Amino acid sequence: EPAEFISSELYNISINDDGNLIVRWNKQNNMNLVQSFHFYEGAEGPIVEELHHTINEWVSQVVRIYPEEEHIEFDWLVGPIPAKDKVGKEIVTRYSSNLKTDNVFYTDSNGREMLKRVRNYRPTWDLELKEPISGNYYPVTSKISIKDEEKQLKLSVLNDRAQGGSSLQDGAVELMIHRRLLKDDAFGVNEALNETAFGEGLVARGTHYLFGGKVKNVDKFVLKEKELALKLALHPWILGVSFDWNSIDNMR
Amino acid sequence: EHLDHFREAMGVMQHHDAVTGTEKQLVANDYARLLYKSMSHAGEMISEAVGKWSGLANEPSVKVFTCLELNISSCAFSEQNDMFIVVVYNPLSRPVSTYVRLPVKENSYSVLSLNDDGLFQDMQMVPIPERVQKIPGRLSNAVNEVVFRVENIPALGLKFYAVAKQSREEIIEQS
Repeated sequence: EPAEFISSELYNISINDDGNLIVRWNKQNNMNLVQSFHFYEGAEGPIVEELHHTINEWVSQVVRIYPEEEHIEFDWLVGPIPAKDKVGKEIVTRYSSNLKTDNVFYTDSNGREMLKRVRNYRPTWDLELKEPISGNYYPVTSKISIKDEEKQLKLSVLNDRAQGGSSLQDGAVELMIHRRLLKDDAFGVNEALNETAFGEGLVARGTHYLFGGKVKNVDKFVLKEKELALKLALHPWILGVSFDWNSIDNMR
Repeated sequence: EHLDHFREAMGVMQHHDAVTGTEKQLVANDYARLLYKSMSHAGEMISEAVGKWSGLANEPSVKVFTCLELNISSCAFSEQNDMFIVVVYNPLSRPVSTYVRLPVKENSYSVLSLNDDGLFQDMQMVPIPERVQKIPGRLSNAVNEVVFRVENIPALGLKFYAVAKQSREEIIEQS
């Protein structure tokens, strides 16, 4: 029996040996909860500041800011997605802001111009969506944006690979970063999207750049975004050179 | 001849399933195999090009390595060598600045720019998150990354940096 515990007709709350708080529902034997504190590791320095953010056993990210860059870098890591519960999962990361966007968002067209998307709407017919989430998803090859026309604020997420994306609530954008499905969706491939490696679900790691702010000069803002998108899509190559040197001076 | 592998792979990748990723799993695996093979062949071309640009083309011991697993903070080359040169190539047609992250095993490294006077470069050691270190199949012992900024790489050009598993003070003392 734990030394420290409190209880009522409904709950029994105690602290286990690991120092975590356990809540048990007295009337539902199969329901309990653990409340615990965690910390995020941070790293600060002259070149980069980063925060290591763990969400659960299979989702985490590193958030980075650089003093000489205007964007925030999200280095996400997802997987192996558990499938023991027999539930297929599509993992999205959502950036929710306070911008008023009136159902409108923009996605790029294969890295070319930005196309206006309106939630639950198609320009040439009256739309009745049977699948309100996937029906509002669009391909995002390099960028998804939202704008607050009144405040003249813009928020963009740039991705390093093609992903599905949407804005399902005003002010929010989301991108699907990984998925593990256990059944075929019956749209033609005739197999479930369930990739495995080393006997487990696949682990995916990738990058998003979050860039936003006041649009004072549209041309300048768009140019900056374009440069950033190109830098992410066509990142400089890093190569190593080996040579018979034995000292730094020789190397110089 | 080496470039032909890439040409052929890019020819196959024009298929609409390859462009959109709607191919079957076995086909996706085959596309990955084709691209990987093409990239390995391209390594020799890159090696020749870097040799030419650096003026070391006639040195038989010069070898260029590509790190295809930098996305999971893994690079056998930077992990296994105590002293090496890093070449940063800009594939864009205008200058860019970027950050280089090199996975390493130890805690103390120095970076020198070989583009001007061999000056010490500002750099930072950053830990690799534990979850990244535990990615299934990741064959790497790197626990840290050396991070430094590369300013203004010329359009379609290169910049060279030396990385050593020695502190700045140790290098100065030796020199």
